Parts: sequence; structure tokens; C-alpha cells
Amino acid sequence: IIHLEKITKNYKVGTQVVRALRSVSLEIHKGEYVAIMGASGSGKSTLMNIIGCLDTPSGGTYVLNKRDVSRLSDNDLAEIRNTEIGFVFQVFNLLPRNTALENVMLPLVYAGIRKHDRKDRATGTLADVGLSDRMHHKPNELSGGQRQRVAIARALVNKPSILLADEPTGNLDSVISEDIMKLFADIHRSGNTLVMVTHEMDIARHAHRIIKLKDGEIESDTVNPEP
Amino acid sequence: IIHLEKITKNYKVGTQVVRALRSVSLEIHKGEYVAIMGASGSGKSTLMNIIGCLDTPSGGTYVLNKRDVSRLSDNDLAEIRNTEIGFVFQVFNLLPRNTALENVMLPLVYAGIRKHDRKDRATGTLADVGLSDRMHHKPNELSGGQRQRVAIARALVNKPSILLADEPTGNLDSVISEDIMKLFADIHRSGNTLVMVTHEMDIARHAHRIIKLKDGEIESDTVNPEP
Ligand SMILES: Nc1ncnc2c1ncn2[C@@H]1O[C@H](COP(=O)(O)OP(=O)(O)OP(=O)(O)O)[C@@H](O)[C@H]1O
Ligand SMILES: Nc1ncnc2c1ncn2[C@@H]1O[C@H](COP(=O)(O)OP(=O)(O)OP(=O)(O)O)[C@@H](O)[C@H]1O
Ligand SMILES: [Mg+2]
Ligand SMILES: [Mg+2]
Repeated sequence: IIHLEKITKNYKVGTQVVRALRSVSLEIHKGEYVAIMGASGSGKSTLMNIIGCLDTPSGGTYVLNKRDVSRLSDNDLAEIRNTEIGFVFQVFNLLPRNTALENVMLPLVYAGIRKHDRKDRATGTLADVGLSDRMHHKPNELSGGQRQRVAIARALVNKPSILLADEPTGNLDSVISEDIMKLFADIHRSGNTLVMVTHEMDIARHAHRIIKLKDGEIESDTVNPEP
Repeated sequence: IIHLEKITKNYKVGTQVVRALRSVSLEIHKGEYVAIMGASGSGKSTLMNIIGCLDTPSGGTYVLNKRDVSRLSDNDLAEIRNTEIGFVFQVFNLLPRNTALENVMLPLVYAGIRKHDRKDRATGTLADVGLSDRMHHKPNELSGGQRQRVAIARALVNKPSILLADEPTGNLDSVISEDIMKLFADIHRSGNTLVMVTHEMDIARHAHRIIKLKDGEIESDTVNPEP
């Protein structure tokens, strides 16, 4: 359902051109569980932003669910993001003036869920990530790992068919990381597609397939024999 | 040089009181290398902020370098921070409108270093963390791990006698993490004191002593036999 063909992404910094992605071609099928690894700066977040329709490529094509999304307008991309994709950002991106609960309820507004049910579902998902007693805290009243878990809950709450997670456990201890990995496994078992960036092999081991990026290109793409 | 006696820290959220630190007593001597571990929300960053003079305790005393800093004014705390302590924040805290180089030069302004030398030293420290080719990028033009490395460089550039690092490798792959650990080992070998929060045992193993926090209190404080 995710088909990238010769994707490139360039940034301009002053007079310099940074080639964040040099040529990435990749297919991910419905229900796959993929981990993306690679050195800092190798292009992982840039690739995730393109897959998640947060950014458009400089070159190449991206067909998502049989639809060419490579050059869509911001409004069309926003529609796809809100209905089909859940995204856990590497730098959380929570609304600073809203509580954890309000942040997690937000995706359900786009899904047209009524307020009472939004509150129930967001409360349930926050319980799943162990934050029942922090629901009414704003982001600056939460620890780093708690903010990360709010970002995870927000991505999961509308049960997206494609879950993209960029370093979801970077700020979490091993106990909570295991809980998060179980949640992801549940999502995967319900038939959804997961793409996860991580720098930790222990986390990548949960996936069926491991893609390694190097300098904006795919260096290797291997099946994980024992997920 | 760091002496905490029955330190408590409370936050008020609406009508609720959050006891982030319940009673922490702890001594760290000059030249020690200490790792602090514990579950998400256990109080590690709160403790680091008090040690680093970014926050004052609700109760208890803190004597730093023979001086009681428990109830100092913001100005006095700022003076201590800028001259004696280097701090790597869990959420980076870079100036968004300034380049990596400018962000790393900033602590040297407080140290009274002239501009030409500030530039040289900041350039050198950015090279130490592998960011020579990203010096003129602003934070939003950098990857997550690159921002983390700018935060590390900024903390190291004025060779502080006390280095405090809150999850310094949370966004870094194992290769770069090892480079950062070597840099920290150099700082330690020069006689400085290091306190590092981490959730990864592989990183904590570099320290001589491992303190575990649980629910705002010290659960264990053990010597690491093979750092
Ligand atoms: N400004 C604040 N207002 C209210 N509660 C706060 C505030 N800052 C922190 N807390 C609470 O205090 C507790 C300790 O927070 P702290 O940031 O020290 O945890 P931590 O051990 O660093 O966690 P992590 O590993 O997730 O970064 C958490 O439960 C958090 O919700
Ligand atoms: N807006 C931008 N402008 C200029 N360069 C950028 C921009 N965003 C990213 N880059 C550069 O593109 C490269 C890839 O960035 P990306 O964020 O994808 O890396 P990453 O693999 O996610 O790294 P990390 O593991 O550190 O998060 C980096 O070298 C970065 O400096
Ligand atoms: Mg990234
Ligand atoms: Mg913390």
C-alpha cells in the first residue's frame, strides 16, 4: 500500500543544497511491520515525513493506497493524514496550551466522533500508555517520557490503518518500552501496517523487516527471521 | 561538591499536588562519574534541574561547592550555571532562530571569551560531535540526533567542572553514542564531575556509580564494578 519510486528530497541552506534523500525506492504491503534504522542524519525522519504525507518529495513518485500523492495540495494531504495515518513524532509536537487528554482527543475531532465518545476513547488510550494520573497535565507539566507517551497515545487513538512512529521509545525506560511494544504488536495483529524508526536493535527486533538507511539511500532491506 | 539533604520538590496542578521528589539525600564528590536511572516520571529530570541550579527545591538543603544554593535568587543561580555547570537538556532547548554555531558560542559569551576565540572553540566542539558540515544550520534544519549533538556541544564548549547530561543519547545511534561516551570520558579524565541520566544500561555502564530513582526517592545507590 506504500509504493515509493526513486524518491529524492533536497533542502536549500543558504547557497548549499542538502540531499537528505538521494533515491529511495521501496514497497510496503498491507499488514507489514517494518523497522527503519540508520545513523543520525541518514534521512530516516525525512523519509517518514514523506510516507506520512507531511512533506512532498523533490523528485520521484509516491503511490499510497493506489493513489499518487506525490504532488497533492496541502489540503488533500491533510485529509489523508487525518483519516488514514497515525504519526508519532520524534520531537513530540504536542499543543503546549492543552492538556494530555485534549491533545489525545484532537484526532478524533477530524474523525467526526462526538465529544462524549472522544473523551472516553482518549481516556482509554492514555490508560494504555500508563498516563491515567497525568491526563490533565499540560506538556510542560510532564516528564520527557510522559510527553513521548502522550504523542504515542495521540497517534493510536483513532486506530489508524498505517502507524508511523519516529523513535517512539527514545525517552522511555525498558519496562515502559516493552509495554509500548505490546501495544504496537496489538495494532499490528489487527491487520494494520506499522513503520517504526528506531536506533535500538532491541526495539527493531519486534519488526518483520529491517531497512537500513545510509546517507539518504537504502543500504539494506532484510527479513527479520525471529520477530 | 554536590551535597543534597532531604530535598523535596512539589508541583501544583489545579488542586492536586504532585510530589516529584519526596526526600532525596545524596553526596557527589569532585571527579565522580555518576549515572542516574529510573522509570519514566520517577523524578530524574527534576533532580537534575535542582542539581544544575535551574530550579529550587520545595524543601531540604543543597550545598554546591561549599555554598548553600537552596534558596538563592534567580540572578545568583544564573551566575553559577553559566560559570560552573554544563547542562545537556532532555529536550535540547536550542535557540530556534540561531545556527548551531551561534548556539554553541553562547556559553562562551558569559565566560567573557572574545568573539574570534568563541568561534574557534565552538567550531572545534562541533567537530568533536561530528557536525562540522552542519554548523550553519538552524535547529529546524537539523535531524533529531543532530539537535541533540548541538545541545551536547553547547554544554561541553566552556569545559565545565560539572557536566550534567539528561538522556544525552536518546536520539543517537550506537556508533555516535560511543563517540559521545568517549568525549564524556575525556572530560571525566581531566578531573571533572559527570552526572548523566540515562534509561540505557549500556550507557550507564560507563559510570562508576549508578543511582536508581523510584517515585521521587532513591531506591539504590551502587558502585559499578566494571566501568
Ligand atoms: N511542571 C510540572 N508540573 C507538574 N508536574 C510535573 C512538572 N514537571 C514534572 N512533573 C511531574 O513530576 C514527575 C517527575 O518528572 P521528571 O521530569 O523529573 O521525570 P523523569 O524521571 O525525568 O521522567 P522521564 O524519564 O520520562 O524523562 C512526573 O510524574 C511529572 O508528571
Ligand atoms: N529543513 C531542513 N533543512 C536543511 N537540512 C535538513 C532539513 N531537515 C533535515 N535536514 C538534513 O537532512 C538530513 C536528514 O535528516 P533527517 O532528519 O531525516 O535524519 P534522521 O535520519 O532522522 O536523523 P536522526 O537519527 O538524527 O533523527 C540531515 O543531515 C539534516 O541535517
Ligand atoms: Mg530523525
Ligand atoms: Mg526526564
